[in-house]
Amino acid sequence: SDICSLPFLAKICQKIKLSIKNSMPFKDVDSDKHSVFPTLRGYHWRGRDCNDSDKTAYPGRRPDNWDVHQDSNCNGIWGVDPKDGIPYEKKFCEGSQPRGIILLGDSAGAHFHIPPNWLTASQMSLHSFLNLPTALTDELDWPQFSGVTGFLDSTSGIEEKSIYLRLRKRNHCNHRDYQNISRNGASSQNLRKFIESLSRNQALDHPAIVIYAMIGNDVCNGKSDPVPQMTTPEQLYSRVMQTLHHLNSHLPNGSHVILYGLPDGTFLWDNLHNRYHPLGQLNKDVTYAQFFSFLSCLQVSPCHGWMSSNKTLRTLTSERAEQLSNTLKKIATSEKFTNFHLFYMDFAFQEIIDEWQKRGGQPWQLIEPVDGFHPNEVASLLLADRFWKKLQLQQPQVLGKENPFNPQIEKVFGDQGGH
Amino acid sequence: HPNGHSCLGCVAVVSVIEQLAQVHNTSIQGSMERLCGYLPEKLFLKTTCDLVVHMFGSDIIKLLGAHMNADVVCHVLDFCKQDPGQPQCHLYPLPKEAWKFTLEKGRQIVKKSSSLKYPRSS
Repeated sequence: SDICSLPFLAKICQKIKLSIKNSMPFKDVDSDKHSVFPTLRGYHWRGRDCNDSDKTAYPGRRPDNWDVHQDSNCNGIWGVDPKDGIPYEKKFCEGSQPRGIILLGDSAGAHFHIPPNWLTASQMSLHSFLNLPTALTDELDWPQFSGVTGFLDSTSGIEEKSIYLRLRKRNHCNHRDYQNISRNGASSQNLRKFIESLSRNQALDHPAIVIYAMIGNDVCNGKSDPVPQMTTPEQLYSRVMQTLHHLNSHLPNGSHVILYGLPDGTFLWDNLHNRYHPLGQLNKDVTYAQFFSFLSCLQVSPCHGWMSSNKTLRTLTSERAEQLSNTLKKIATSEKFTNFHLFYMDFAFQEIIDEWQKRGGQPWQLIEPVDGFHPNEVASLLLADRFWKKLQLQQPQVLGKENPFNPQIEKVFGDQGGH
Repeated sequence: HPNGHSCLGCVAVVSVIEQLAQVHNTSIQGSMERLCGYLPEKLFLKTTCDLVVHMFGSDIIKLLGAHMNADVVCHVLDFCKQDPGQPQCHLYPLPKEAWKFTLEKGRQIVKKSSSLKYPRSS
């Protein structure tokens, strides 16, 4: 029954398991943590390698000798302008303060998504499962469409772009400098198991904007009594400080770290409980209340605390979430680090709901229909929009300046090699 | 629940099989073939589907044919199990007749089955 027990598959299975366990690219010939392969933690998750046989060439590094001979930072800009002999990287990027975007997140940040047409018989066709192999080898996450590091066009038609695409638009020298270091089930506690997969060389690379967004699993679990396992403010303080010290020893000077607060998840029950789940839409026989109850009974609920008919439990979960958000706020206002500035930002889902309703939408349309828990693509991109606007208003230096050479970069290098 | 995920998976798959038959007005056999036909060959997905149908298909046909829902089917096939002291987990409204009676009836139906004894967390 275990296909990996077949001798000729044992080696590849072992490699795949290691890749998933460490959140590192499965196919990475030069071991620089960047890949030319999409899934299995490849370029769907972090900037595509432009030379997978040279470990000194990878997205995010400062250019080697102004990239006269090769594109050492994979931003598609290299060579010398024949008109004046000046290297293009020097001409177009010097002084523009390029920077990368790195997300330390959970399934929401990785954009966990199960397409509803996988479960809806009336919509099912030969095309329904074409994306299943990609989804499975990306752990049912779709980071290439996520609100922080997404680089593919939105499937929901919403015009808002990811934070990465906005940084790229602001300064084309940021091309391909994104990393989605997220994992389903991630929390302040287990981040230490995969934070090593973050790729940044303090001496050689550009500064980065790091978003710490563990938005649920510190209060979410599937236990029949979820409270004992919830993270306490003291635990969170200690763990986040460990993470920040790790970042301070890895991030290039001039970086920025943003601690993202936790949401008030009572929104889920309030807006979904009496709506039909995709499995119940045909015969009108399964509501989200029943679905949540089934998940909790099996103890496989992603968040029993908020996905519960017990109002007291939902309220308690939100209270703990708020305490943890206040802890993050306290860290951001009282702790200082040499290599990065530290900020806090609320996960103000209500503002997203208000914006969506202004556009004629319904709150339930912001949640993944199959799991009834994760923010969907629309919500993620609206959150990215709000994040960007807040920073532009309050801390514009975090985003860097508009690069006046963007049009020339486009003229000379087109799409810079794409993604 | 040690086999919570396999129970959830089983109920979802059997629900889809049942609803495909309903939507396309076909037999359960036809619905299972249709579902496997929708799956790509990559990652052995279609092969795995055919294998699962080969192993469990005939019992699923009998049980759904006896108007049992996905909850009952997956308990009879042992993907869902109610351990002593654990609550009875079900997605759909409970059947009108007593759960234990329905379960026992289902077990009788498959008792004569040629299928293997179901490994617990298969």
